[in-house]
Amino acid sequence: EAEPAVGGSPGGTCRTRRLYVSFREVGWHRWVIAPRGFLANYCQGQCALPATLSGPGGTPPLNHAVLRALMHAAAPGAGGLPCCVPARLSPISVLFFDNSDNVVLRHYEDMVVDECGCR
Amino acid sequence: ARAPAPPGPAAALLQALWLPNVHRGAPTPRPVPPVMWRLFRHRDPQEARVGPRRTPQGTTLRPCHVEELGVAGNIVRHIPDRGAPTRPPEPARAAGQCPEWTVVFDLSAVEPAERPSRARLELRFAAAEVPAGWELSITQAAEGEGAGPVLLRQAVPTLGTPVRAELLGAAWPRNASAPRSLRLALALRPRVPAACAHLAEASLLLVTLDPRLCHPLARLRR
Repeated sequence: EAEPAVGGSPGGTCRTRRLYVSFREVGWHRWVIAPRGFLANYCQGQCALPATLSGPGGTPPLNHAVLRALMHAAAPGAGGLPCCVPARLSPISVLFFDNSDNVVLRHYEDMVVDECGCR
Repeated sequence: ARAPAPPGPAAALLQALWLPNVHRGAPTPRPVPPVMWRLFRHRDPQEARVGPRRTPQGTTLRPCHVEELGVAGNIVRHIPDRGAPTRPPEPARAAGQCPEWTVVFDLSAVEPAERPSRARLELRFAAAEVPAGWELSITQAAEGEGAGPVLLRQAVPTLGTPVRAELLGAAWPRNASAPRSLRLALALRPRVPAACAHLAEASLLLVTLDPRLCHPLARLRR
């Protein structure tokens, strides 16, 4: 399940959008014990000014991203806008039966987007 | 030569998660050991709904580390004994004549790149209590050969709780990869003449660190 992308172009400001990955959907539900799925989320949106100068409590902007947004505002043809990408990520753990019927707990870093930022 | 067909999305995701890309369908149902549930709940922030990088108790989770067991690791396996699942009842014998059991653990799922950081043998016995306690001895056993060297001896005051023995550094060298299979001979002798115990269950809790899943950034954070 994903939050529908806004129209054809990445509309709205750069922010986290909901994306839920269901293990049942990919047919793993028989051997994945837990979780049933996880909120992976994704980033989408414009990185024009002032979004690039993210507000209080958001991810601190990278100077380079601000520079690019300024360049784009001054000369739209030069180099394009910064990209809206994951800026802070979280791990998940998966509990499952492996092919030898062992119960296995695997830990994966950087699987969930907590925050997006312009880079 | 024709290039291999690109994997479908599910196979690609399995590959990205370093999981065996062919899973043979429904596994043999068996209860999930409580220790594995506990480790999962302790580790998975989404399960505990408390946000990233914190445990339900509020402590910060270190990447590539199994807090509850206090070792580095990102894969924990609960491996059941593959020996003779049904043991013939052992005749009660005099002290010193108790039977030996052979337990076999299939470690073929552990990849060479994984570095073991903990290998805890867990044994459940059934027996009448013996105030003086027991002595457990663990020997390397090879198929069809006599007893190998004694790997460790351990005093067991009571059989009321699971008996645990740390095998890392005893059953195989601490810095070596896990063997593909581990075959052990166990003997549990009462310290004073008493009826022998019965081995009800044997399992191995193996913690490994797969550096390929441990991002440098995560390590830096640590």
